[in-house]
Amino acid sequence: DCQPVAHGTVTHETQAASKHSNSPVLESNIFISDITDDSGTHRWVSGHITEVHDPLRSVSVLEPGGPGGCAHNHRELVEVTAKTRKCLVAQNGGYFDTHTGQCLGNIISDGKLVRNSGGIQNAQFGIRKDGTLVFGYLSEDDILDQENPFVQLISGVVWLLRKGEIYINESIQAECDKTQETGNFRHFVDVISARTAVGHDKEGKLILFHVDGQTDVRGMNLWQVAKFLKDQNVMNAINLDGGGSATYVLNGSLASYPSDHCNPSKWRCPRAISTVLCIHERLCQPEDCSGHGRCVEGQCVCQHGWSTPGCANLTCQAECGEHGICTENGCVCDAGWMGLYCSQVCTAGLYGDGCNQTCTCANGGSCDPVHGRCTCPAGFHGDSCEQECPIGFYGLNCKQLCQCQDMCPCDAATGSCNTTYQGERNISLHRAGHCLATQMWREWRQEEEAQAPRPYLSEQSWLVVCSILATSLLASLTGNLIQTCRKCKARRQRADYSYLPLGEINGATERGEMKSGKVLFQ
Amino acid sequence: CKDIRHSSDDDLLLPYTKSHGPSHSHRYVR
Repeated sequence: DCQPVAHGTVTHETQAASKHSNSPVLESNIFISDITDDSGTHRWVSGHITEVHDPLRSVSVLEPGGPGGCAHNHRELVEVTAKTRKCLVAQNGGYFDTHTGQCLGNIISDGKLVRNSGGIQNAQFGIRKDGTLVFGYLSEDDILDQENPFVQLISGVVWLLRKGEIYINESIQAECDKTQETGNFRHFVDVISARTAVGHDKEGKLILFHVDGQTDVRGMNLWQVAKFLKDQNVMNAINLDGGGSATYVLNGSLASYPSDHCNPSKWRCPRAISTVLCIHERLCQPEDCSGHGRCVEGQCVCQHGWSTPGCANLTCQAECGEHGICTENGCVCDAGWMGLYCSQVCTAGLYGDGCNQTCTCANGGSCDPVHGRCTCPAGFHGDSCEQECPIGFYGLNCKQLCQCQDMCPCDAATGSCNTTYQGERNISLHRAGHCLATQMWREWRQEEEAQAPRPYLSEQSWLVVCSILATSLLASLTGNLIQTCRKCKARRQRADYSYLPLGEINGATERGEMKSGKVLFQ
Repeated sequence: CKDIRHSSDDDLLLPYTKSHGPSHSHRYVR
C-alpha cells in the first residue's frame, strides 16, 4: 500500500533476458569517474560495470563457500566462493548478519530454495526458469511459484531504478513501514560508501555495478549510484550489500579496493561475506549434457549417436521404427528385419538376426524371416517340407484325412480321390487293382439301383411289420394258455355237490326213489 | 589460511541498525 497508485498492484518489473549465444559471456568495464555531490564537491570514484549477455545460462547466486553455506551461517571470501563455480566475475550479493553470519532475505540458488523470508518487502532480483529477469518487490506466492519458478533469487535493499527512473523515494516508503523511523534508513541511502548493485538494460542484458569506497569518506550514495546507472541506460536496478562487503573478483582475483582494514590495520582486506553473485561460463541444458556430451560455451557437444541440444536422445530414436532399437551405433534390427532403419524384411531365403541365416525349406516352402520356420505347401510336411504327406492324408500340414472309398489314394495337395493307379503315389499295383474293381462294381450297383423301381416299403419296414405280427401271435397264445390253466385250477377247488330229487331220468318211475346223481355247476 | 588476512569488518553499512534508533520492522506481504 506504500506503492505509488500509478503502478497499481504491480510491484515488480520483468524483462526477458537477452540470449546472445554468440557473444562473450560478459564484458567487464572499469570506470573512474568524477562525481559531484549536492554541495558541489568533486570526488573521483572507481569501480566496475559488467555486462552479461546471456544471464539465464551464465548467472548464479552462490551460497557462501558452496551449497549449504547459508544453513551453516557460513561466511567466506568472494574469491573462495567464486572458485567453487569457476566464476569469471563474482561480486558480493545479499545482506547477512555480521554477528552470526546468517544469510538474510530470499535466496534461490540454481533452482534450489535456500531461504524464504516470507514475502519480506525488500528489493529483489531474480531470474525465472524461462529467462525472465525480475526486479522489485515480491510476495511469498511469487517466490514459491511453481509454474515458472525462480532459478536465481537474491534480496537487496532499495529499488534504485524502475523503468529507467530513479525509484529511491518510493523505495523508502515501501521498505519502511513508519516514516518517523526512516532516519537511519535515509542515512543509509544518503551516505557515500562502497556500493554494489544489479540491474538490466533495454536488451535484457544483466548489469553488475560495483564502486569502491569507504563509508562517509569515499564512494557514492544511492542517489549517485541510481543516476550513474540511469546514465548507463539501465532500466531497473536494486542495491545490494555495500560498505566493507563490496567486493569485485575478476577471473579469481580480487579486483576492487576493500574498505575494511586487516589486522593489523596497515593493509586493506576483503571481507568474508555471505552470498555471491557469480558470472560463469554458460551452462548447458542440462548442465551435464545428459552424460553424453561436453558443455562448450553453453552448447552441448554430443557424443556420436546422441542428438543435440541436450544429448538426451539418440539420433536414430525416431527412425528405427517398430522393428529396431536405437543405439549409439545406429539401429539394431530385430530378427527378420534389415536396413538402415530396420524397415525391410529379410530377403527371401534368409532369416534371423541380421538376416544372416539361410532358410532350409524344400519343395517351395516359404521361410519365416524371424525364426526360419518353414511353411510347407499343401501335400508336404516336415521341418524343411522335405516329406510328402503320408497315404490317407492331404492338404496343408497333411492334417486332412482322405475321404476316398476302398482305400483309394487321394491327391496329397487337393485331396481328390484317384481311382486309377498313380505311379508317383507309390501304391502297389495289386492294391490299385482292387480299388479299381471295387469301384467299378459299386458304380454298376448304383446304376442298377437307380434303374430299378423303388418298392413301396423298404426291407426294414417289412422286417418291423413281421416282428410286430409275430410278437402279437406269441402274446395271444400265451394268454390262452394262462386262461386254460386257471379254469383247471378252479374246477379242482369246487369239489362239493348237491343232490336234487329228480323225477325221472331217462324214463324212471314217478315215486321213484332217490338216486344219486351229479350236476355240474359252473 | 595464514595467507588470508581477515577483514576487521570495520566498515559496516547496514540499512537497519539498532544502534541508530528504534528497532525497525520489515514489511511482510503474503
